[in-house]
Amino acid sequence: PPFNLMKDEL
Amino acid sequence: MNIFRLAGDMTHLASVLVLLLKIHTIKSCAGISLKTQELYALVFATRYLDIFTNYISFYNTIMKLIFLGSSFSIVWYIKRHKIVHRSYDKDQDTFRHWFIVLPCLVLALLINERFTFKEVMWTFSLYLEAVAILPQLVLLQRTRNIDNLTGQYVFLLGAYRALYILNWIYRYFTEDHYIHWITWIAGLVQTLLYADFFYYYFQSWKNNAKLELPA
Repeated sequence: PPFNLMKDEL
Repeated sequence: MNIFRLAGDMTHLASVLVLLLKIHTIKSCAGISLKTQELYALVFATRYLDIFTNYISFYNTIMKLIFLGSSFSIVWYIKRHKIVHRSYDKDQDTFRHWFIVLPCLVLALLINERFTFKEVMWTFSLYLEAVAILPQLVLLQRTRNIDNLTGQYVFLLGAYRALYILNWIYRYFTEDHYIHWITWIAGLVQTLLYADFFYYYFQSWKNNAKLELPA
């Protein structure tokens, strides 16, 4: 997955 | 989304709601460290920079808005509200919290996943969140007795990150290449900082005694 989608946590 | 992360987010939400409820209903912030609240506002401000550029889900955006709104309004209440600010004990809340902001920033510049502004800010927010509770724990040690709501606030705040650790373990085993050492280590340090508080919190809960921290 694209890098920023890895930041899906709060 | 897994049950551990949802439980963690709900616990985190409960912690800020308990605090807002306490301050808003009894119009007092006795026992609450303004420094910790300022650090948390900074944590959310630097972590959610991409709130409008990187849409993950409706839930994600709503929760970010709630955390941003609640943390800044808690700081406003303690600093500006005509009644609440009178119960703020600035002589006891003396932790020099800006001294921990700088090392977190330097560390974020040195150890990060990508050297971009947003990524460094995001990493900074992780390191800062790990130590943001320190002024509050120092204040609790000083003021000794803890009123129920403050104790519940700190407990829920510690519990949310402990649940996130379970979430990271779950995601590590269920998703390929889900590896975030920086997040995991910062989260572990954060939870360990609460360890002694948890111990005394459970002791008081078991003996049904008032929560007291040793000097």
